Amino acid sequence: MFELRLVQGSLLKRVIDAIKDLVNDANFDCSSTGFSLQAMDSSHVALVALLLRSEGFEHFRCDRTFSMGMSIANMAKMLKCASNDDIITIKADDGTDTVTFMFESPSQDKISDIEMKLMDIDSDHLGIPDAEYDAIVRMPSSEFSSICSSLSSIGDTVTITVSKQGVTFSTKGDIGSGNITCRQNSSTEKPEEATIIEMKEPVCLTFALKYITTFTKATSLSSQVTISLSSDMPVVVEYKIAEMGHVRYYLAPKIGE
Amino acid sequence: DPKQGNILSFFKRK
Repeated sequence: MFELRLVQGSLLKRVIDAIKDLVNDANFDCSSTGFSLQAMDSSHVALVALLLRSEGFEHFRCDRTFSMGMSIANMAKMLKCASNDDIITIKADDGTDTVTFMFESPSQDKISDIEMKLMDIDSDHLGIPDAEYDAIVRMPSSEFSSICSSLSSIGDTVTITVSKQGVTFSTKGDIGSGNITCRQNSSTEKPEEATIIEMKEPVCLTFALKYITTFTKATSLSSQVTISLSSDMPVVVEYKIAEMGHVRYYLAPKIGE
Repeated sequence: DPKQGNILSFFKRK
């Protein structure tokens, strides 16, 4: 028996919106720890790791550890039946090949029961080593999204350079080039507007903008984004989900000439 | 042009 209840149902809608353009199908891992997922995009360039801890749910019951294979696109279609202020309950029984979503309006005057077919998905978990990063940038997620969107209209790649001067996002395309530098700004009264740069070593890495732009679909989940960089390693772009967990995206860099 | 890396060359299957 697996059952979880999330009063803030819009959170699940936003989580699925944040991964649906990157991942087609995925196994959701259910355990007493929570509801989690690790999945790569079809070209194995990016990986997304989602964690929603059991403590963050109003009700969470998971009698045994198991995985539910779901099409993310189909899940997004099912979640379209939920209003933003609905309470969402997800239920699955042992040995069945369906999952049930129940959407309740806050005043309990409308209840939707949606059943979705599960899938058999063959997927391996990847071991992500705990790493010390050369540089960690924390900045407003809306700012990061806007920078990625602006640079996307000029070029296909973004080079992220962290130095004493700050963090620079640069691109080059047929029509020209652009670079945007953000300096550390921790003096703001609003912590969500701060830009904080922790640098052990200067770092410069190039990434495909089409993936980074997809990651910014998670912007509504968190006011801040954390970008962790090390030379010749995948970047980690993390959006924390308050009191629940996180969505982390890993993207392999472009290498060599 | 630089080549796109693959995530599987950094993180191994468990």
